Amino acid sequence: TKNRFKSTYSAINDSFKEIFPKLFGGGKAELYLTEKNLLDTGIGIIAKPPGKKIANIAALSGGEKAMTAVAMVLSIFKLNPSPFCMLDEVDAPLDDANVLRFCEVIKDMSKSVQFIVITHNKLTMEMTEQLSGVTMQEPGVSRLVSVDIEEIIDAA
Amino acid sequence: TKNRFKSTYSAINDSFKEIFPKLFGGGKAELYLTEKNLLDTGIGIIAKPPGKKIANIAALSGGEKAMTAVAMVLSIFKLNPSPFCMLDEVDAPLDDANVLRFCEVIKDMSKSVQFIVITHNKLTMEMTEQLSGVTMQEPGVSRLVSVDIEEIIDAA
Amino acid sequence: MKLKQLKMSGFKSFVEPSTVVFKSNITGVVGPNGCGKSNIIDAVKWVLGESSAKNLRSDGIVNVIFNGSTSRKPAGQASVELLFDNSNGRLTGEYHSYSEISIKRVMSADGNSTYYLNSTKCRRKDITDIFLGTGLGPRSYSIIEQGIISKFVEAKPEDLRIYIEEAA
Amino acid sequence: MKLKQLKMSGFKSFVEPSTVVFKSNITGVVGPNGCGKSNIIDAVKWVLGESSAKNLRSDGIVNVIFNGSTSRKPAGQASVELLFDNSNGRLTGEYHSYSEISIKRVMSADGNSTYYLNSTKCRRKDITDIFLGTGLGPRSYSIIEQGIISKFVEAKPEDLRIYIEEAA
Ligand SMILES: Nc1ncnc2c1ncn2[C@@H]1O[C@H](COP(=O)(O)OP(=O)(O)OP(=O)(O)O)[C@@H](O)[C@H]1O
Ligand SMILES: Nc1ncnc2c1ncn2[C@@H]1O[C@H](COP(=O)(O)OP(=O)(O)OP(=O)(O)O)[C@@H](O)[C@H]1O
Ligand SMILES: [Mg+2]
Ligand SMILES: [Mg+2]
Repeated sequence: TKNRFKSTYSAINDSFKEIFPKLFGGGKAELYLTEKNLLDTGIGIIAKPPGKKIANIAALSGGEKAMTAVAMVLSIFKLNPSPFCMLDEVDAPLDDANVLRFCEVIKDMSKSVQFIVITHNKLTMEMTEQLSGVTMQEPGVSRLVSVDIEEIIDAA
Repeated sequence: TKNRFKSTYSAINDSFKEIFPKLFGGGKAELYLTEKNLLDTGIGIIAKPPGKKIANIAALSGGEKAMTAVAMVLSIFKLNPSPFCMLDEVDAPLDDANVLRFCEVIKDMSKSVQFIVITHNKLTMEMTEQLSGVTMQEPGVSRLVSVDIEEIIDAA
Repeated sequence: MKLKQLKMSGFKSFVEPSTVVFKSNITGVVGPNGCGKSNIIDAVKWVLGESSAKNLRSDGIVNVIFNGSTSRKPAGQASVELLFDNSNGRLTGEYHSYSEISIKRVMSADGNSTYYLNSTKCRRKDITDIFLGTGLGPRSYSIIEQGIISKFVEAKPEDLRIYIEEAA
Repeated sequence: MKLKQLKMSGFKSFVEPSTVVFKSNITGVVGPNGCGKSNIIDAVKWVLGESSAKNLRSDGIVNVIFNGSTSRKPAGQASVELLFDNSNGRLTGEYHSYSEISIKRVMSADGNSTYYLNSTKCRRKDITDIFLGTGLGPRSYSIIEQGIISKFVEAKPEDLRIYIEEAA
């Protein structure tokens, strides 16, 4: 199981090193092992947003943390892709520039993975290929409606 | 101290009952005491968004929870107003309709309280009377710049 | 293997039979606060076998059944079905040759759940077994609930290790 | 009592002397992710006497001092000042008659902090005492950090009680 862990860890680390700069438009990040002994070791994260010194994860901002976490999730996903990936408002803390890069990365991975993204962000809505609306016209009762993306953007 | 607790509790509860429907555009909410004995009791929250049955707080949605929490904070604030109130991206989980009601309530209270609101939401930016921009043109170094609200809205 | 449809009825706020059709590779789900978007995620976790009420944001496992509104009575049962297209034969094992896979869970007000695999009754374990190795499950990293994304990077190193091992 | 200005220098990413002037009753603070907005909230909590590094999102109390960038060396000290307009005499006690109140905290690389009240050295307790009864303090309900708003409603009843008692 030691070798299995080692190969899983390094595969995820390779994806993480690749996806992080795509999400941040630069910078670098990687995982590291906290102990020499593979059986006991924990896994830490080093992240360096573009132009900044290497930061302890706790010092990152709200948006930087969310983007780093998305990079982690997508790296695990690349190793062992499940039939679909569901993301519930992960773009909430992001500014427009980061939302656009997030969308780029999702669009790129959607060639081999099916994404279902819950969002209130109009930029993310525009990236999707299909929108499914949920309404509660009748109080307490959810219904599904088809949504025309132009409608949403104009109503903004 | 028993009487002090009782009067604090009921003052906050009165404000909470008033602010919640303003934020939600209807519905009702209140606090309740979990025990008869004033010295040991905890405080619970009952919230009923408009048109819904009374919900256990845990069943509320992300946006409903944030709005209920804002109502709580502002109720405590009314009892014992401090010189200013700082809110860091509390509008992140809200849809446009809730952001607009949130802004109404903040604007209303700003007659007697000074608010400092950190946000990425353009509707909230438009509600403010003054915008203070923070940039990091030089990597790792924050600077303050004056911001023209039209600039932000147009750039969106 | 592609997700084609999600059918819900009597599950949380989806009291009426409702079907989400996934026609493309990126589907956005939109709507006002409290309208039922995150309930869709709960429905998917539930049909995949989630047994903890807390992980379904509910105060009791039976409470995922529609508990009524100002104008409707509570429902008698909850039912959720996921329909997959397996024409590329991605699933291994006995279901390899099926071109369509449907998993369904129905729960009555007494709390008893019945699971179905392509309309045949089966055990919960049969459902979780199908997806073994594909990374899908009620608590899998491929379903990110609302508000928890940053926990991934705030986890302690020994917890992050467990997380990554599960994924392998 | 109104907040008029916040001055920072050498505090976190605000290495250059920076002043936020509060001209109105609703000030919006905007800017891209990671530019330093939440650091402003940390600066206010710090000058009000916050002593826990964890509550300042820092891995050590000395680490609130600017720790350098790709082109600058770390700073030698951090300094934050809050300037209040007290012309309405809201503050009770000995400072009742002052029309302007300034509180300042300076910390050097050895971790020692010095507090000033209207440019006169004072103790941390003098700062916390001024605001007693006004609801303001480093952990007061009037400063809501990023991402924690919903914790207010998720708290257990006995914790919510403690919260409300502190506010009284
Ligand atoms: N068993 C149930 N029966 C009926 N309604 C329920 C049940 N469980 C939860 N709900 C309702 O579902 C609503 C929450 O829906 P959900 O969390 O999916 O909202 P959302 O669309 O994700 O909103 P947001 O954008 O704020 O996150 C609550 O208002 C709650 O009353
Ligand atoms: N002591 C320090 N010296 C220099 N920079 C620091 C220090 N402490 C934190 N920082 C930097 O400050 C940045 C975080 O700033 P902050 O959390 O204020 O961002 P923000 O504007 O709130 O972003 P978001 O919109 O994502 O919440 C981090 O990138 C971190 O590198
Ligand atoms: Mg939700
Ligand atoms: Mg922030």
